Amino acid sequence: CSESDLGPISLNWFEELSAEAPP
Amino acid sequence: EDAAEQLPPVLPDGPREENLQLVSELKDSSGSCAVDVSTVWWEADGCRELRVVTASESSVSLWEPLAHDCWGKVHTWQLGEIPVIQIIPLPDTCNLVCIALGELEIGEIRLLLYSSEADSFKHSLVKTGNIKAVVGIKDQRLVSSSRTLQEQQVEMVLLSEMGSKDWQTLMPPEETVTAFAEVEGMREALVGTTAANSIVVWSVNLKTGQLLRKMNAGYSYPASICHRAYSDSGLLFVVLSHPHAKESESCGNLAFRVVAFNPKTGRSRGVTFSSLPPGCVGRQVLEAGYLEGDVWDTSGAAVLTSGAVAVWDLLQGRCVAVLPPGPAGHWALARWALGTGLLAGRHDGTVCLYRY
Repeated sequence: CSESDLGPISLNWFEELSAEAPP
Repeated sequence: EDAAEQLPPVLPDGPREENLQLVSELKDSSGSCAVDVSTVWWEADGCRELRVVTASESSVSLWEPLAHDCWGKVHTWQLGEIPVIQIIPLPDTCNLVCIALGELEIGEIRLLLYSSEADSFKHSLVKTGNIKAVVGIKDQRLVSSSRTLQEQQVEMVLLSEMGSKDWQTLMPPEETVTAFAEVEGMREALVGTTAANSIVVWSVNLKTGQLLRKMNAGYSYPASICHRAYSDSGLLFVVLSHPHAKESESCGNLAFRVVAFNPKTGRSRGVTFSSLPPGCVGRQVLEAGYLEGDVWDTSGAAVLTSGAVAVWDLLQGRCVAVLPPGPAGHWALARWALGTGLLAGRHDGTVCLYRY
């Protein structure tokens, strides 16, 4: 999959979403 | 017999029966109809071995390996009036078997165990309710979703040989959760599918239970059921099946698909598509909750409506083996044994262990 298909990819997606999500 | 003729053991340029080698057969003399089969690690007298668990509607049996590829029944737990409908595999767990009981839906989850203190086999109640989906995940954890008229509850419980302890509520999505799958290699990540064809990602630890992301599983496909998930290179790869798909619909004779999701953007793209083997008519039988199909690592297995068992390499999107229905009858169950084996069961209670 290319980045253009799926948008910017982050290796730390889990930590980043955990920090953004309501507790 | 007709179905057997449609599926010759060796299909030209197709999946071969030889990819599955029969190792042993477990014959249940009680004659009770097989509902489910699974494997469990069991430690006794300082020795840890893989045992087979078979379930009928009224009882669950534990089998130990004997010499010459034979199996002997060690113990049978007799259950009550509510029928057993599923064995819930618990990865990396020893001496514990988890089962779901109910009529059309799961109404009760029980733990079957051996108490070394009392030197006896027993069972204990974990949960009751209108349970829609349940999964056992690493570190002896069990996650389930249940519905009341007003709301949906998603809960995680830590299991132990003493029973269940340490409950944690996870944030429920608006739609009913239809299946869960843990994310390989990420102890705190869990995915689920919903009745509205969404993929939900949770953080599962004993502190928060946050719902991190809800993503669409693909507009062109009917309700998806998740079986396994893997995180790699910033993407979330989810193995999905479509139990309610019809051949006339856009997904044709699709059995499984692997979809890559970018959890940061919610965008997705199909990676591989695994179709029914050539020469096979009728859709596969794959139902959430009452699984007739199973995924282990990157291998999928399912019982087809013809009574055959098919095995797929999900990374290649290719059917690699077919077990045709034999003279003894149609296959009713297909489950991966821990390791590299496949357990295939017939309605008469016979279970065959194949090396794959």
